[in-house]
Amino acid sequence: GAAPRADRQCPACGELALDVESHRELLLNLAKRRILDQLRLSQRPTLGRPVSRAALRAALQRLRGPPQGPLPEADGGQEYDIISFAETGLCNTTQTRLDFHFSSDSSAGGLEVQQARLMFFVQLPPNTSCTLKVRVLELSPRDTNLTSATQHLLEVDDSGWHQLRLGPEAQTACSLGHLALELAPEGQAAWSPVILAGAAHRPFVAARVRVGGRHRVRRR
Amino acid sequence: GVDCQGRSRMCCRQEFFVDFREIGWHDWIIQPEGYAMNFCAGYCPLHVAGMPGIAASFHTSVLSLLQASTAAGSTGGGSCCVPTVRRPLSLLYYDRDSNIVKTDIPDMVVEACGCS
Repeated sequence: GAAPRADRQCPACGELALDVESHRELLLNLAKRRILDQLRLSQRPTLGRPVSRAALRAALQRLRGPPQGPLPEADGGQEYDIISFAETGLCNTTQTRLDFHFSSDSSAGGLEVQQARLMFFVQLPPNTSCTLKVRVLELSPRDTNLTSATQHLLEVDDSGWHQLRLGPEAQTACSLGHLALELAPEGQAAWSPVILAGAAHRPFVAARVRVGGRHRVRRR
Repeated sequence: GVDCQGRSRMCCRQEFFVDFREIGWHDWIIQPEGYAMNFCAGYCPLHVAGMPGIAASFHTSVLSLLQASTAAGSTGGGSCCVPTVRRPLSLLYYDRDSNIVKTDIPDMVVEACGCS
């Protein structure tokens, strides 16, 4: 076709390489746009609640643990690993309430949570153990919580980090953007285990999420 | 592939590094410190068309010239300088709920260029 106009030379098809310095602003904006588009973000996030370096380091160290088993085959879409730190709500002696928020920035295609596990730090008196009950709270439309039938029991026999693989109800709650959990000791323990929530021991959920994949139709 | 040097005219890879601190994104992108948004630019004469990088051997160039002259009548379109090797960009960042997100964005970094 006609030779492209000089001010719209496409550097790829045979013109002089772009003079980088005189186009710096253009290239920086292009890079920003490209990264935001690939992350399905309309603009860069403004951080609501800053995360302490100690919590970041502790979470990343925990995630380096053994891989969590094979994932369903990738059927397109972008995969993300998300660490969501708890907002600790009711923290009284017998119950601990943990709320996690998953922003649905990447609204295109919706979040498909493939795996989710809860990581939390328990302080126990020496030579004791307990059974912890973890309940997934179902949120009714008005966001008042109803305890659901879903609960997990977890044997805890020493202080330290513990993890619990969460089931489909919790994964669905993550996909919908808000997961609420309640931890309480099972039975009448003489004392109650303490779920730590300080900077370096903040409970978190680690989720493997896919966005924009073609949801497989399960054939019966 | 070949990296562009000075006023290079042939198809080459132009390096361009975006420092996240320079654009004020270092507060929400934890790792890496920047993004190598390299791109391809330069001439692609017909006799090097189809070369993976243009570091073609002399022999290949002669053969290609012969092909080009015998096919001179062909009305094929121009050959363009395009990426031939690309790799993903791994990002660790905060989302708007201050969750930490890790993802690998495929084909974001151009490693080599060549003539289509």
